[in-house]
Amino acid sequence: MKHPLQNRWTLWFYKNDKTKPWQANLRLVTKFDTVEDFWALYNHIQLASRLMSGCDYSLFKDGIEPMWEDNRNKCGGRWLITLSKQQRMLELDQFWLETLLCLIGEAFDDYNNDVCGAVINVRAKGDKIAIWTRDTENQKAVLHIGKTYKERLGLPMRIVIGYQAHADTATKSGFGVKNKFVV
Amino acid sequence: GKKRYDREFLLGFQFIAAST
Repeated sequence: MKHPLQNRWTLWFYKNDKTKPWQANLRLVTKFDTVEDFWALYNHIQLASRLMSGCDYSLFKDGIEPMWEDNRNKCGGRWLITLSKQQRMLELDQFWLETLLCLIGEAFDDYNNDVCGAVINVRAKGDKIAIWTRDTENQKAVLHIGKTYKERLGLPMRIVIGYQAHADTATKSGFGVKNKFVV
Repeated sequence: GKKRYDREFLLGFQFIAAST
């Protein structure tokens, strides 16, 4: 008897091939809806720290595609964790696993429904991990998710993490995107 | 009911899953 999760989740893998459009590089790996099947998958795939630069993993609720354009993402945003190069060895895998456990374990109390998924970007210039939520206007939900997430990652008070609207990320880039919330 | 699992509970299954 396996332990059912509240949601069915889909793991996606993105591998950068500059000759192809973005969406052609995105692959659905598998779906799962039990604790046991999550671990069978997690134990089978590469750790994020061992992926080639330019690759992403995304874990989203079933039916939500890991892109801004999806109906359930387009009004939303993300709590973004940016990591230094040094953190890849020490913290990247640990932070990503903690992110996954927050998602599948439904760690956000009354606001789990606001969570769409999470993305990890492995990049030479610095890795990123983010939890995506569905509506930037749901301030209580966004802030609760951010505070809980920061606690679960064990980030100290002095570290500030920011929440950015996808609509802003899509039109601006890099440091031009301003935080809608911080915790 | 809602199925919520804390991290220790989830972590407890990592290697049980691998051995089955």
